[in-house]
Amino acid sequence: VLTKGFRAARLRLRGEAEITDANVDAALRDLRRALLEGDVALDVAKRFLARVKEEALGQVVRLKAGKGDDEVRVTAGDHFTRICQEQLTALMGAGETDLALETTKKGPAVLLLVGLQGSGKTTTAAKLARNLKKEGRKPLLVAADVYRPAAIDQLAVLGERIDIPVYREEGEDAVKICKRGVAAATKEGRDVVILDTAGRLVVDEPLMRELDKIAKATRPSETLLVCDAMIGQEAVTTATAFHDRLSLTGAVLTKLDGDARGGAALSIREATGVPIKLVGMGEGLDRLEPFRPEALASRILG
Amino acid sequence: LLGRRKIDEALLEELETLLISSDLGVDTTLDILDTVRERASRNELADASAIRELIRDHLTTTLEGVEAPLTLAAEPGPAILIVIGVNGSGKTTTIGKLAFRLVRDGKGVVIAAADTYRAAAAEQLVVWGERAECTVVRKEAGADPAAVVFDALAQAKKEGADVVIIDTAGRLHTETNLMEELAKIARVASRQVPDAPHEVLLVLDATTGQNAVQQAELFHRYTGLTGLVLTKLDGTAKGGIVVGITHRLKVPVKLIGIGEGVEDLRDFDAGAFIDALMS
Ligand SMILES: Nc1nc2c(ncn2[C@@H]2O[C@H](COP(=O)(O)OP(=O)(O)OP(=O)(O)O)[C@@H](O)[C@H]2O)c(=O)[nH]1
Ligand SMILES: Nc1nc2c(ncn2[C@@H]2O[C@H](COP(=O)(O)OP(=O)(O)OP(=O)(O)O)[C@@H](O)[C@H]2O)c(=O)[nH]1
Ligand SMILES: [Mg+2]
Ligand SMILES: [Mg+2]
Repeated sequence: VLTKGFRAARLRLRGEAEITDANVDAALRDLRRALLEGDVALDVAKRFLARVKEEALGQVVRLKAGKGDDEVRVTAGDHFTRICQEQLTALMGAGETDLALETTKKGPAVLLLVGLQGSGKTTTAAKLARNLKKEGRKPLLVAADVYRPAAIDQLAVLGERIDIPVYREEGEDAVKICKRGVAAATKEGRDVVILDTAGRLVVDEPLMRELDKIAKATRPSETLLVCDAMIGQEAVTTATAFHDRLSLTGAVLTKLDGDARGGAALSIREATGVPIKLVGMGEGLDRLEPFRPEALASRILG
Repeated sequence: LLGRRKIDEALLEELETLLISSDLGVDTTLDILDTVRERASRNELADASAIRELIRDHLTTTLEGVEAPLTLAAEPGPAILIVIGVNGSGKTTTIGKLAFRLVRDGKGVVIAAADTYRAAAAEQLVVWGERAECTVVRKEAGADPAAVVFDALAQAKKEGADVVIIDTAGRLHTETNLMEELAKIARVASRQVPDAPHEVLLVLDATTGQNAVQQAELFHRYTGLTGLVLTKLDGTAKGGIVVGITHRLKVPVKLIGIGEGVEDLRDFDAGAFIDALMS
């Protein structure tokens, strides 16, 4: 079995005393393979490699000039590994995993969940509601997916499981349902509203417009992209499209309990600046956790 | 992109971008580029359009080489199709579309709602059964999926149905107990009808990245795959993951999903797929 990817980079530099112009390019090619196999978008990977190269060679220069006393003298392999891990972690995390949940004079905080079909929005909506309830909040779930068969039933069943009310209507106007859901929450003293919307393609203009209208009507304090951790090269196109339309405040990466490397975490953050706030770690409603960049960094590197 | 340009490193880099961005993966992309470089070095490629042909042929060989139609009849019947895959890939929707097509083509279909786990899974399938105008056999939430299969086969016998399609709960291939549950469902089918299951279809979301390779390998190991279904091809994703999977496991893509409506199902057409991939 050929050693490829990140392990190959480490092995390649193992015999070397330090990172040099000569050996860094070969190590970067190994790193590149690791990132692409980990589903980091190609352009994102290229920009990241440039950063790593600059940082690696820059640190060596500083060490030689005696100015790198905070950079411990280690072998080239360990040095390269540490730089990769640090750069990835720094890029992906700035500790912004908190949700904006303040109620206003106008009413409850509104969280809007959006994303592609099947990414985990409905499940994540229920998980969020459950966590907020545990923190002493009074959430209301709003079933705004009027297209998918039994989508409303699905959210209603989940709501029942965690004893959280679900606002639903028989109608087919998602925008009205969201508006009236927020009004109902205000009236009933619910202090945070979670809007579960239908999955949609970014190329479906009418459905993207529907989201524009929902956002305009409900003024969410959080607009979260719910994204499957196993998504491939389309992560940037997808995140960029939603972000350009809605100004995303965060992303949730779901199904991270599998073995997908989750390169989308880097792609989304690097290409749009949107922070990953939460990760889905299972189908159970207690399986939603704050995003931890260091953990995802080593996972992406493989 | 690929007209009458001469072949140089810049062109190869553009090609690499095209192939990687289509989720073909590093290994498949490198295989293709190595072949291109080797042929170019022997002056066997006149220009960029010759490269396009080479890549088309390479992909066509892989995808058409294992092509096989869907098994929709069995003697004795019914033909049993089990639909499997990770969470949210499009299994339930695909079954609804397939049932609709088969009923319209005059076949008797029974659907087994063997996802007894996820909230409102059976309810979702019941709606599709109404659209397709066929029986959906279900049990209460939490029931043993194998029991649903058993009941569905009994119903199929009663109706003289030609085809039974079994919907299963989404599951990550890394969950061993869930994978063994799937193997058990297949065994139950095989004991009821000779040669069953006649199809074991892995449903893959076209937006999936390289994890699709692990998905295919594990599902294949536990149940044996007879075909792939690639869904959500109406989006921006090219679904290049199927190339490497087909190459390694020799399992053909049989169907594609191109939307959420009842008629948004097509037989796999390698030529059209490759055209879209290379565009
Ligand atoms: N293993 C695992 N499964 C998950 C996770 N989140 C959601 N799922 C499963 O993924 C599938 C899809 O979840 P949904 O919540 O229905 O996804 P959705 O985005 O609402 O789907 P649409 O409304 O059709 O767009 C279901 O089987 C969920 O149980 C997760 O973190 N881990
Ligand atoms: N655009 C598009 N959406 C699709 C396609 N196939 C399925 N979907 C959507 O993807 C989402 C998930 O589909 P399901 O059929 O519930 O997927 P599943 O694999 O049964 O999900 P679980 O049972 O939860 O594992 C739904 O919103 C479907 O409408 C397709 O070909 N194109
Ligand atoms: Mg949903
Ligand atoms: Mg399903």
